[in-house]
Amino acid sequence: IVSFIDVTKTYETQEGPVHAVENITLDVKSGEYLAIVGPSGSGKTTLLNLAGSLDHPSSGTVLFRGQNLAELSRREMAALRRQEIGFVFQTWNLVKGLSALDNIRLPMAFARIPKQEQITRARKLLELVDLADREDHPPDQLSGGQQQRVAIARAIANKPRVLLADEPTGNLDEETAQTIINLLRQLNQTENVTVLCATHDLALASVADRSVQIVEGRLQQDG
Amino acid sequence: IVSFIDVTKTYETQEGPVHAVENITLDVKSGEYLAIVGPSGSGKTTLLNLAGSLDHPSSGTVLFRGQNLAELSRREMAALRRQEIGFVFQTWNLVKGLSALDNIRLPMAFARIPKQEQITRARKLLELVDLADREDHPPDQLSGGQQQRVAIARAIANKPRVLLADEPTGNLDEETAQTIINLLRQLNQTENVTVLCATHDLALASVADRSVQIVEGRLQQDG
Ligand SMILES: Nc1ncnc2c1ncn2[C@@H]1O[C@H](COP(=O)(O)OP(=O)(O)OP(=O)(O)O)[C@@H](O)[C@H]1O
Ligand SMILES: Nc1ncnc2c1ncn2[C@@H]1O[C@H](COP(=O)(O)OP(=O)(O)OP(=O)(O)O)[C@@H](O)[C@H]1O
Ligand SMILES: [Mg+2]
Ligand SMILES: [Mg+2]
Repeated sequence: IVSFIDVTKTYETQEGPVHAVENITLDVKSGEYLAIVGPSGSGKTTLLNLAGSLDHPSSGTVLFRGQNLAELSRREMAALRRQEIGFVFQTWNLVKGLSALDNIRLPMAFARIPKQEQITRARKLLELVDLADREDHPPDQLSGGQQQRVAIARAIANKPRVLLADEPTGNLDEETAQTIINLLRQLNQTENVTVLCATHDLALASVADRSVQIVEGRLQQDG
Repeated sequence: IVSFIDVTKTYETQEGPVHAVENITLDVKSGEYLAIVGPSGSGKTTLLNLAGSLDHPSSGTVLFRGQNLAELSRREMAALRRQEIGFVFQTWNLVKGLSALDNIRLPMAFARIPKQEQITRARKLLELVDLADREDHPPDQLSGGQQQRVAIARAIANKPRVLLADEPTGNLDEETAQTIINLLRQLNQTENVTVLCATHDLALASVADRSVQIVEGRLQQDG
C-alpha cells in the first residue's frame, strides 16, 4: 500500500547537506504491521514523513496505493491526509488551546463527521487510551505520556487505512505502553489498518509482522 | 540535599482540582542517584518541578540544601537555577533559533563563564552525547533523540550540584540510551552530582542507588 522506490532525502543546510535517508526501496503491504527500528538520527522520522507526504523525496518515488504522492494535486493530498492516513508525531503536536476531546474531534470535523458522532467516537477513543476522565483538559494540563496518548487517539479518529506512528510509546511506562501495543495490534488484526511504526521500544517492535532496520539513512539487508 | 516534607501539589482547573502529588515526604541525600518510577500521569514531572523550584507546593515544604525554596528571594532563586540545579525537560525545551552549540552555551553565558571556555566545554559535552558533528545545527534540523541529547548536555553545562532529569532516554535507542546511562552514572560517581531521574526506562532506573515508586501522586512504601 506504501512503496518507496529508490528514495533519497537530503536536507540542504547552511552547514552542508544532511543525508537523512538514502536509496530506500521498501514495500509495505496492505494490512501489514511493519516496525522501523534504528538508532537516534538514523532516518525513521524522515521515512514516516515521506510515507505520509509531509515531506517530498530529493530523488526516487513514494507511492501510496499505487499513486505517486508527488503527482497528487493539493486537493487530493489533503483528502488523503484527512481520511486515509493517520499520523502520531514524535512530538505529539496537539493544539494548545483545545481540550483532549476537541483535539481528537479535529480530524473528524475535517472529514465532516456529524458533531454528535464526533463526540461519541472521541469519548470511546479516550477510553481506549485510558484518559476518559481528562476529556476537558487541554494539553498543558496533561502529563507527557497523557499528551502522547491523546495524539494516538487523534491519529486513529478517522479510522485511517494507514497509521504512521512515530515513537508512540516513548513517554509511557510498561503497563500503559502495553495498552497502546495491544490497541495497535488490534487495529491491525481486526480492522486491517496498515501500521508503520518507528520505534526504539523492542516490545512494540516485537508485535509487528516484520521489522526493518535503518542505520545512517540506509535500510539494512534483513527482510 | 533535597527534602520534601509532606508536600502536596494540587492544580486548580476549570474541571476541578487535580491532585498531582499528595503528602510526599522524601529525602534525597547529597551525592545520591535516585530514580523515580511510576505510570504515566502519576506525578513524576510534578515532583521534579517542585525539586527545581519551577513550581511551588500547595502545602508542605521543599528544602534545597536546608533552605526552604518558597522563602528564597527571586535573586537567590535565579542563582540556584543558574549554578546548582540542572534540568533535563521531558519536552527538551531547546531554544529554536540557536544552534546545538549555542543552546548548550546558554547556561554558561548566564553563569558568566568566559566565551572561549563556553565553546570548549560545549564542544566537549557534544562529544559526550555523540553529536560533535552537529554543533551548528538548530533544533529543527535535529531528530527527536538528537534534541534530547542536546538538552542533556545543556543541563550539565554548568556542572550543577543536582541534576533533575525527566525521561532523559525516552527518545533514544538502546545503544544511545546506554551512552546517556553511563554519562549520568559517571557524573554521579566521579563528580558527586546528585541525580534525581524520573523515568520509565528500567535500564536507566537500575543504575540508580535507590528507586522510589509513585502511583497516583503518592509514594509507595518501599525504601
Ligand atoms: N498544569 C497542570 N494543570 C492540571 N493538571 C496537571 C498539570 N500538570 C500536570 N497535571 C496533572 O497532574 C498529574 C501528574 O502529572 P505529571 O506530569 O507529574 O505526571 P508524570 O508522572 O510526569 O506523567 P508522564 O509519565 O506521562 O510524563 C497528571 O494527572 C497530570 O494530568
Ligand atoms: N529539517 C532537517 N534539516 C536538516 N537535517 C535534518 C532535518 N530533519 C532531520 N534531519 C537529520 O536527518 C537525520 C535523520 O533524522 P530523523 O529525524 O529521521 O531521525 P530519527 O531516526 O527519527 O531519529 P530519533 O530516533 O532521534 O528520533 C538526522 O541526522 C537529522 O539530524
Ligand atoms: Mg525521530
Ligand atoms: Mg512526565
